[in-house]
Amino acid sequence: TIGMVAIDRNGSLAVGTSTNGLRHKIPGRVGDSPIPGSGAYVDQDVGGAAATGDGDIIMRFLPSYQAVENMRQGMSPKTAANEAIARIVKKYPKAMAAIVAADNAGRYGAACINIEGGFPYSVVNPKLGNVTAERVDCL
Amino acid sequence: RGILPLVINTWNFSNATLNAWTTLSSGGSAVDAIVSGCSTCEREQCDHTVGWGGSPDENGESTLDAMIMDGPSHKVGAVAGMRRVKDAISVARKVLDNTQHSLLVGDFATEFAVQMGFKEENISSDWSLKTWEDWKANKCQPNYWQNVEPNPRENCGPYKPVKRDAKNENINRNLVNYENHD
Repeated sequence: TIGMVAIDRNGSLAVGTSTNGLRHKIPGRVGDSPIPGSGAYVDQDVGGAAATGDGDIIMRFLPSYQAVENMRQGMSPKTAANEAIARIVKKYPKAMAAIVAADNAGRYGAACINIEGGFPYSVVNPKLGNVTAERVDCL
Repeated sequence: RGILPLVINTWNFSNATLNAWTTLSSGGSAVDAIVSGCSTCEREQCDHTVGWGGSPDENGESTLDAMIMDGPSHKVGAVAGMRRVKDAISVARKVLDNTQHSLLVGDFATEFAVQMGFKEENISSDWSLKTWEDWKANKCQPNYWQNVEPNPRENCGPYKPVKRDAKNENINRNLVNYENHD
């Protein structure tokens, strides 16, 4: 799955996801990716987020919505992502999940659980100049 | 302080990031960038987790899910379980732009896509078919069934429901990993 947050030069935000889901799924099964608030969510007044991992578990927590709401309450994107993922850990400590989040000022962060070696994500802004691979250690 | 514009995406799918960034740099909107970036992964079949010819289901079929949410309008366009059409994120944008709905599913999403001018075709690949054949040869392991018979840990289906056995539930969630995820 790819989940993406974009902010254009006018400051407009959008989020998106695209996936072919899990291998060997029961036919008809759909994960979190196409569900607003779960696979991705955006509020122009706050920011956006996109999740990846085990969609059957992720969709039970709406982590993208939660991360945006956390930023609305004043958390940084990094802290907001951590808190959203921590809710999953509490109920499903073995689930794999990760999230990227960005506020509408362009600050960004990420968090994950149960990804060996940490969670890689890709980011670019004018300061970075080029597409940059970053990685965050999991909770 | 933040810096705009910005593109950030899950996993190290750098070509998707780059194409989304190029779209923004040439004056495209955030929604344009999402379509450009996600379409890149659909074409490149990123890690076989995005796009056509990946993640076969128990019948060997690949189906696609995609979603766009636009910040200023708070509108959503999405497709789920879409069959036989490759351009999932582009179809999701058609749902966003050309309907007042948010999510279309299954064969009806396919019918919508065809009506919007997308091609209906076989979206299996050599990789997805081999993955499926290997899975069947391995007694359909792993799979996501529980509380059914015959024992889904040792047998293929079809299955019938049996009395709930809590100790046998959710034991296979670790089959979701770096190369197999939503």
